[in-house]
Amino acid sequence: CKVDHCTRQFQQAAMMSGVRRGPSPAFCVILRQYSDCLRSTARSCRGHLAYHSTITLVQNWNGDFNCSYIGGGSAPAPLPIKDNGRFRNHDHHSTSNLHAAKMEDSYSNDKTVTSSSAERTTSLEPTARVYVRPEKPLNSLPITGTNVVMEASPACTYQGRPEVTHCSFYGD
Amino acid sequence: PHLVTFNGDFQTCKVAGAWPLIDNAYLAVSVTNEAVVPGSAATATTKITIIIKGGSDCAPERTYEAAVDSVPASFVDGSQWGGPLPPGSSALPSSALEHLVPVRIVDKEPGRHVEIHARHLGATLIVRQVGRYLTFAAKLPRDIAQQGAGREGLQLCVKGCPASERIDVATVLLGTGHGRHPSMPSSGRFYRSQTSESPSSLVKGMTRDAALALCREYNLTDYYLDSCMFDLMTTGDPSFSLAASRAQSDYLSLLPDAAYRLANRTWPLGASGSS
Repeated sequence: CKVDHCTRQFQQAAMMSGVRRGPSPAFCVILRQYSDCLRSTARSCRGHLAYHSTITLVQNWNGDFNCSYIGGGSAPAPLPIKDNGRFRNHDHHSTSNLHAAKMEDSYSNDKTVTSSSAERTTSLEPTARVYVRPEKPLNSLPITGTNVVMEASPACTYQGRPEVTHCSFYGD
Repeated sequence: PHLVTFNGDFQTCKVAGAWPLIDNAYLAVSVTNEAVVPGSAATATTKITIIIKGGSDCAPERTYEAAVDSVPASFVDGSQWGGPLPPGSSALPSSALEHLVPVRIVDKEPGRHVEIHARHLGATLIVRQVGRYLTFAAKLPRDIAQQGAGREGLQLCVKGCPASERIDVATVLLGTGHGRHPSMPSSGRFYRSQTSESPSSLVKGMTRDAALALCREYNLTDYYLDSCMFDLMTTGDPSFSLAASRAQSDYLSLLPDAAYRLANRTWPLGASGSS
């Protein structure tokens, strides 16, 4: 599994071009190369934790920074996320459902469990969304080995009305 | 204690003993209050119990208990977080895991200040020990907070204190005596202290001017200024000014538009300068 090799390539390319992470064509191009590299080693990375986490991360960045629309080559195939019994594509421009389905295979056990638990929750709808803390500088990408940082659990986030209220009890 | 309800009512209550602040299908918070000065109706909180109710894959049952000089940074079962882990994260270090689960405790100041985050409820709960007593603050989505509002039963945060338990802060601050609650001290009266080292010593409530000077040091405004003065004039214990300051800062940090809800009043009720 060459996930570390792909990550090093990505970091070097980012550092040499001086591009910052964000919705820019230059970053999308580098992200696209990174995604291609990861895909090329997919077969040997079946079940490799860091690989699967990295793939998810790259796809989320692709979505966060709209690389499918900004350009930088065609977008990496999105991972369909099962939501309430329906497959919902993260990105409407998926290149091939079959390819995505294959990728789906490599995750399906985890995601399905989460989603099905979503199906069982009451009115509080969890989301199946993973995203990263944006302020991390590019050169300290938390992608290698066990050093993966994910920001929010894909399930169990309050989805009701955002209006909040406060109660406090203090003093004598 | 001073209560700010979910509806934004500011009340001062006796409520000696154990009382429920929040009690709905998702969350239960109860407090135990003891008289701060014998002979006075004023009480303060010495114990807080919080139960995050289970019932779904997302919501692990967790119970938290805090008492004076015992504000742990863990639930009663010793855990500091709970709930399902996101797929593929089990290999992460525990310090990273805590950020990913629905329920977790954050130790803000060991033994003094903890925050409990229940992401599946959108809730943040704050427990502090200030001086010899505890304080509590909560931020909840309105539809969670109002859940069960129509039901029978007490929920001080939802319905406020029963009328029989309310104390009129103005009678103390105005010091008019007229309509003053018989057990309320006018400024400068003496009470036998339970909180000082030598129980036999007498507590002298602060005078209005001394209380105002101390409360002003914390830039308190509006009701928080009144409650601070009430506490200092009742007990003479300066730590209550810090408690009011912490309560105001929690209010400002937990509610996005809190600053607009507080009047920028820097004179207490009834003071000549409060034009």
